[in-house]
Amino acid sequence: FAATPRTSRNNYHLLQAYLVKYYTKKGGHQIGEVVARGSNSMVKKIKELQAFFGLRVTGKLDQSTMDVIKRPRCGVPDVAN
Amino acid sequence: YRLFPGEPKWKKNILTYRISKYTSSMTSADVDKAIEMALRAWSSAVPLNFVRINSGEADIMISFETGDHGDSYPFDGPRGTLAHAFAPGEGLGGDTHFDNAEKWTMGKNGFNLFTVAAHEFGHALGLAHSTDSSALMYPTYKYQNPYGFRLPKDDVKGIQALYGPRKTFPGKPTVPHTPPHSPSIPDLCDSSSSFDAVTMLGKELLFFKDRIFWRRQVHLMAGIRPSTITSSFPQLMSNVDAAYEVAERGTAYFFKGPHYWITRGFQIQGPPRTIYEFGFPRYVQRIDAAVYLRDTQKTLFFVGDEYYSYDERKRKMEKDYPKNTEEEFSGVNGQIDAAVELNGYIYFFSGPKTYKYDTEKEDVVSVLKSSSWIGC
Repeated sequence: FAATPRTSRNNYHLLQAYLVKYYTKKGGHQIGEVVARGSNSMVKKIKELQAFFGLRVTGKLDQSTMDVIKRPRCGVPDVAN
Repeated sequence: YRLFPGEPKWKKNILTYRISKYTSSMTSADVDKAIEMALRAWSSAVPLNFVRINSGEADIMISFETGDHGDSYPFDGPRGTLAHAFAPGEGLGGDTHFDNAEKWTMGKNGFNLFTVAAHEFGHALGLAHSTDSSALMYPTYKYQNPYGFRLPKDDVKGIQALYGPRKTFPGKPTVPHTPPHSPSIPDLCDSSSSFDAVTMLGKELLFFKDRIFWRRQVHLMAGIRPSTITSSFPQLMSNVDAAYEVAERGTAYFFKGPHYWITRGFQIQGPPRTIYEFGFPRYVQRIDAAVYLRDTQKTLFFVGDEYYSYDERKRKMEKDYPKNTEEEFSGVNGQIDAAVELNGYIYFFSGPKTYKYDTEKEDVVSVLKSSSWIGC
């Protein structure tokens, strides 16, 4: 995905916000559970997003994934709470 | 299609909705219309009925909100998130919010409210996002033409997995859910339609059609005037499917979907009850017509092309029913929309015709124009 560093950064932030909003379960964790945060969990969520929208599952931020992220949509998470 | 975890669904068939906050980008009338059409997209597939209320807490509270609006799911300004809705349940359950920062329209210039509302009501009824890109429940926006909209197969499968299919009868289509204010008066003089229900109530005959009913003295044609159902029976709120009166008890019964209400005169007595108390099988979701026969003290209930007989003395459904209506009532053709007994005759309303049936001769003795009852 050829892009300037700045665009890449913006896209990354967009993706991060998107994954938090639509691919993160709210309040689903029991007290004491350790939740992994960081790149691995993000890759997992990107894969989940790509699988949901029928995209090629790469776990990477590519153009088709960005296209999906920029579409107007419903605010209900795709991973149901 | 996908359901929410735990598969939450509504445990009742009549759901109330209320639009508590409007948007400035559309007229209120257009919002009402888009919402009503969006609800109808679902009620045409499953045995759910939506009734609008204008005050108090409805099952589905609808509002246009901006930014953080107190439900932990803030809106984000133009584009991005357009709306969200909560799965069935108490409190926030079923509630549907639209981002007021969007430009909402009835057409394509902006976001089509019908399209988004229909999607959101899928959530409010228990559907999660579908991975099928042709489904209404796919999460990203795709314009849908409100006129002639048909629920995609995936969504029909999903919603029927929760509520089962809607049983439809030929000649009695799904009742339109028009807003309660300023209802249009059906032009019965110039149409081929019939009445939804007809009953005696005291010394008057009542004729129901959509949200309107006409009152007339049995032997007088003068002074027949339409009025809204809500003005006399606020609890019924809109159309009724069937009605009958047991004059000896001074009690009348009004049916709407799987529920009925008891009245004494025009006073409704208590909350609605379910028609299954009469002994109907569960697959019966609504009654088309009902008539009480004074001599036998039995009430006939017409459902599709069959009828049931209910013994009012024993308060029990009779055995060996349902029976085929056309086979048992010689000369009566077509589905029965309404029925009433008058001067020893049963009048069967079927479309634009009323059959005057003589119970002794066991035959139709004349056929009238249905609209003639209200002076046409």
